Amino acid sequence: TDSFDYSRYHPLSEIYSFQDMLVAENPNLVSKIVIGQSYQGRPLNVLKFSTGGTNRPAIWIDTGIHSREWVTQASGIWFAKKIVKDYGSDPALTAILNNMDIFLEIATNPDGYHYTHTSNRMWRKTRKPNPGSSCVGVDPNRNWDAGFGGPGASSSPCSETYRGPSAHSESEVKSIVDFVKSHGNFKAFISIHSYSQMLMYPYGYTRTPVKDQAELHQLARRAITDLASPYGTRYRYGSIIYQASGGAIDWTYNQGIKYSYTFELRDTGLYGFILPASQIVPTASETWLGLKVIMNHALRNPY
Amino acid sequence: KETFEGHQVIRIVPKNEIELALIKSLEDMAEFELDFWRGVTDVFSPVDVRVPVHTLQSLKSHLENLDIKFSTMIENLQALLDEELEEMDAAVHEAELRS
Repeated sequence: TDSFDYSRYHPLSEIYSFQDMLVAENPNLVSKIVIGQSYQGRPLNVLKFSTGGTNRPAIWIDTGIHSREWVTQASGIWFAKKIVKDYGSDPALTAILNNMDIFLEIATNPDGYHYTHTSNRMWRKTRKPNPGSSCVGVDPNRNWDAGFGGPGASSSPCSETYRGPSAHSESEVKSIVDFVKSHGNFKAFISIHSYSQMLMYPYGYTRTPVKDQAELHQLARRAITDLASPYGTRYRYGSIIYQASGGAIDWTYNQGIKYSYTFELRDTGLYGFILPASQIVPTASETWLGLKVIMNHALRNPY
Repeated sequence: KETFEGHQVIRIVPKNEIELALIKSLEDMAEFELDFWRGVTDVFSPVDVRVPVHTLQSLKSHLENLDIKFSTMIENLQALLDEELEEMDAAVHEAELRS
């Protein structure tokens, strides 16, 4: 993985190969868990970074649940390499991994991602057909059992924000739900999207503030401050910046995972989802600083 | 392979609550076949929308009738996608040469 090109976009097969290489190179730190299968039968791979122990408190990071947000999958690859590179030399990361496990799902919507490379670069949703409609797919970030069916999601299969027929109807979502429930010890859950430079915490489906609002708000401010340090990228932060029901982090928060956040990565103002590959490493490296603030806080503030 | 020749991404920055509501109402106007890249949030927060070539003129007229200003963020989406593909192909070729 040293010669892997982190500054270009890769098709799904290369992401899968990268994951296997990383595991092979770091057998004492990284393992691969298959938590399920996508609608089209692709493995839903999660990289587990662990220095030992059983069922340690854990941090979840996912990228690419919206398939066209290519900079997120590319950032996920960069994070994976960064973790193995910095463990043992970066004191903060080392402390985190000596006490907690990190789970990273790089291609959270693999069918959609493959489709963006082969048929439609602008594809966002899953690839499951909708009975009675010619429109395909469900928005996997409107499919969670948190205000499911409420405002900020669509009931139309042709919409980009189609919520699906029922909560957790998508195997890409259900697999995470089952995994998170069976693990039972996640302390932070961070879902990564692009683009609009935001860091959000729950809720998106209701205006009711979460009980940890003050702490989550302050932590978000610290995270975006560190994120801004290398390039001056300015983020907005808060809860319910836009209304969305059935979102991942609303569900995880309701499951008791206090440090639940969504990142929307950088916006250069010119490219939207077609962020040039030259931006991958700067995007990933600034985001990593924000992630570390949240992970470190989760480590220092057990609950 | 689906192409996006002539599709534009336009940016609308709502100046007040009235504009915000009018832009929000675009989300329900299926006839424009809009793809919201960046949804409606607050006044002065940009909204980015991909507009197919065949509804571009009617959408722009609609916005002009409402006196809502917009700018073009991406002039021709397909041109950008072609560039992206070329760049990827060049990177793959370079990697092959290196190996």
